[in-house]
Amino acid sequence: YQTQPVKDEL
Amino acid sequence: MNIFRLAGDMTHLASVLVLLLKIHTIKSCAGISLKTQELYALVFATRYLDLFTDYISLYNTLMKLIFLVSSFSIVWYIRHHKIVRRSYDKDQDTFRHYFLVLPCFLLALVINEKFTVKEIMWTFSLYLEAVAILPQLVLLQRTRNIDNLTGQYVFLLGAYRSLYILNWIYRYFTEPHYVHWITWISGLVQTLLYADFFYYYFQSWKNNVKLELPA
Repeated sequence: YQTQPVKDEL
Repeated sequence: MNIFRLAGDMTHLASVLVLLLKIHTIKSCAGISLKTQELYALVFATRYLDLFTDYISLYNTLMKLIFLVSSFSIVWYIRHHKIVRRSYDKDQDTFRHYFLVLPCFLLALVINEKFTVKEIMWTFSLYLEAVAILPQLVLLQRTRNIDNLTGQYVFLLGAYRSLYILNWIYRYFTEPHYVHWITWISGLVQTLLYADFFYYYFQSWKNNVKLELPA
């Protein structure tokens, strides 16, 4: 299952 | 982290520093829209809710803190600093920015990636950032003459999102499953809003004349 991509941008 | 993303963040940082420098050194906020600054403070407050919950990197945390502190201190300066506040022209800065907040929030309730508080606040901050520059652009149209620092501020602010678009294109081609339509579309709308300013900014730079926006 695809993990929710972490918000790595500003 | 790719070069476009880093360049974008540095450009964004530069825009905030230019503004803080202007306000702090000449103790004036002439030509600056308080409403845009308030919207930006709200954008950062709603976007960086994960500041203390999700640690991504020192760089990420540091930049979030810088943007939060600088945007709120700019609002404080314009509202409460005894000298700076006198140069704020509230009769010209009349854009009803609350009319931007509600539609962005409603849109975030409807169009989002996940219906959770954090995700909706994050999506709201994206939509709000796309339109946050409007009061400033309206003010520039009204006051017509633009002093250098204000022009540079708006230019850098627009340029940072353009660099982010290059970053999204780069990541789309290099990372599998990297698809964020909401981010991309709101970022594109934001950049397009600057398009006419960029045109006049470039014209004034090319002809080496003072930046004038047509009424």
